[in-house]
This record gives sequence, structure tokens and C-alpha cells, in this order.
Amino acid sequence: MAESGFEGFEKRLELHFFGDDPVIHDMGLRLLDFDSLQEVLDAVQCTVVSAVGNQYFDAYVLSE
Amino acid sequence: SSLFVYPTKIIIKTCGTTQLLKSVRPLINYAHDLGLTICSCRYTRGNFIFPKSQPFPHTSFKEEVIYLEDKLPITLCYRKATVMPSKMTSHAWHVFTACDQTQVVTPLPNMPDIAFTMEICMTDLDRVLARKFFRRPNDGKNGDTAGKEMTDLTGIGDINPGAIICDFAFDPCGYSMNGIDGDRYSTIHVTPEDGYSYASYECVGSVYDDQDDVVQMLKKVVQVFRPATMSVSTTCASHEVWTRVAHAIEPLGLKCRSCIMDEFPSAGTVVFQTFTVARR
Repeated sequence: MAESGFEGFEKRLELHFFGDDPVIHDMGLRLLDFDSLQEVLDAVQCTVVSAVGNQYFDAYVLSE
Repeated sequence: SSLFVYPTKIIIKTCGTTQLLKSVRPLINYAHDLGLTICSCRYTRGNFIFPKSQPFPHTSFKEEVIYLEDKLPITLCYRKATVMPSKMTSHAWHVFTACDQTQVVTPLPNMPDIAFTMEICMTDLDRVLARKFFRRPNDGKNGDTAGKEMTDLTGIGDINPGAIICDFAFDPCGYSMNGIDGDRYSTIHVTPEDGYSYASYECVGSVYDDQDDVVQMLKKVVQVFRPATMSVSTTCASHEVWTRVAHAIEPLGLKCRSCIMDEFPSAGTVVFQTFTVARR
């Protein structure tokens, strides 16, 4: 097996939060602005290539 | 790779040599700025095909656990780390969970909803089917339009016809997709190259869903990729879902080779099943 192939197996992280402020709680983490999200992704070494969202959540396709 | 942002939950899933766990502190800090406090963490992964290529802190599961233990607040005091083996050395399931007092799962019969997460990893994909995830040279498309073409060509769009799909094709090959359907996501990532071909499918659901939904989903996923090896990790507060997995997959020519389960204080029960092509 070539040691230089692309690693398909993912790492997966799921974090849950709580907050007391009902206004914040409604949108919560979805209030994070894109620059903040991108800063987090920079630490991981990936970036957003596509996005979609609805009333419940936002989904981003990322690329290393 | 994918990122899902809910009001009080964030899921980030990355492949390659990304340093996923380096997102933990920044996310906790940004959430704190919003008045949100972390209450649980779950980290999972399979076995790396190329472990020596992984940078710190992903050099070993022990190193990942030490890193997480260091970055998470002491309030998340219910912690557990397990490597769930299978009969194949190439397939083991790594789970780390941590939660505070409020998140310790006590499955009560009258829970309004019992959600599950299903993480599927497939290797040794059918070569002809995998080839559909290669871009045609000079196709004049961009990642989005090529991605949509692959979604249609491979039948991925039929796995959950009700979902809105956000897809992307990489160059020269590779594919990612997120499907959103109400408050539920599904996600697919494909590395089609011979020798280390890989595809993942992940979705969330409820034990109260129509039992046939999970069966049909698994059938369609297998038909899209025809993997020689497949692992299914089901995380749920109850035992409703994992029992359906083997029933759905074995008729497709993949035999269950191992099944192991473990309890985690916040996530509930994690069941790790592996399947390989049944020998004729």
C-alpha cells in the first residue's frame, strides 16, 4: 500500500452547548460570523467550498 | 469534509491530514462569546489507512485523548475513551466522549425522541462505480456543476429524495455532499483512487422513524458504492436501530463479521459492526 495516498477515513467531532439567554439560544452557534468559522477551519487546515442551510441548521462542504 | 452548525450543536468531520481537534478550543471560546457553554463532546474515527502521515495530535488515539483531555473544561468530568476492535486489524472504531452532569444519558421510556447517528465507512469500492467520481478532463465544469453531475450519475440523489443536496466534485477526483432534510443531515465523502478507495456515509435519524427507512437507506448506499468492506457505527440511547443494520446489509451480499457495543455516559450505546463480501 503506497504510503502517500489520500486518507479517506475521517475524524469526527461533535460538541454540544447550552446557554441561558433565550434569544441567543434560538440561533446560538448559527450567529457565529463566517470569519470566525473560517478561523476555526484554518486551525484544522480546511476551507469552505460550498454551503446550504435551512431554518434548522447550516451545512458546509469543506476541502483540505 | 463537512461542517454542520446547529444553534447549540456543531459537528465537524474532516479527512486527509487535517488537524480536526485543533478546532476544539476556538469553538469553545467563540461559543462562550455568544453566551454558550460546552456540555458534551464526542470524537470518533475509524482506523487511518496512512497513520504515519497524520500530524499531531492525530499521531495516535492515545495522543488525541491526551489532547482532548487538556482542551476540555473540567466540568466535562464524565469521560470515556475506547477502541472498539473488529476481526479485521484494518477496522477498529475509536470513541472518546466527555460530558457534564446534565448530559449523562438516562434512557427513559418516555423520552420524546431518541435520535441516532449512523457513521458508515466503506473501502475497496467497486472500481467501475468508483470511476464515476473522477472528473472528465476539460469537462468545462466547476466543482459545483461537476458535483451535481456526479450526484445524478451515481444515484446518490435517490438515497434521500426529500433532501436538499449541496454537492462538490474535486479535481481530478473525489466527491463530497451534504443533504439537509428538516433538522437532519446526511453526508457522503468519496476517495475513489484504486488501492485506497474509500467512501463514507453518515446520517442522523430517530428510533421512531419507519423501520424500513434505515433498511432502504443502507441498501441504496451499498448499491452506489458496492464496497468489499464496510463498517457501520450506530450511536443511540437505545438498541432499536443497530439490530436492523445486519438485516438490511446481509441480503446485499455483505456478511456481518463482527459486532461489538459499548456504553458511553453521554452518547449512550455505540455499536460497531463490520461487514465483508460474502464468499460464494
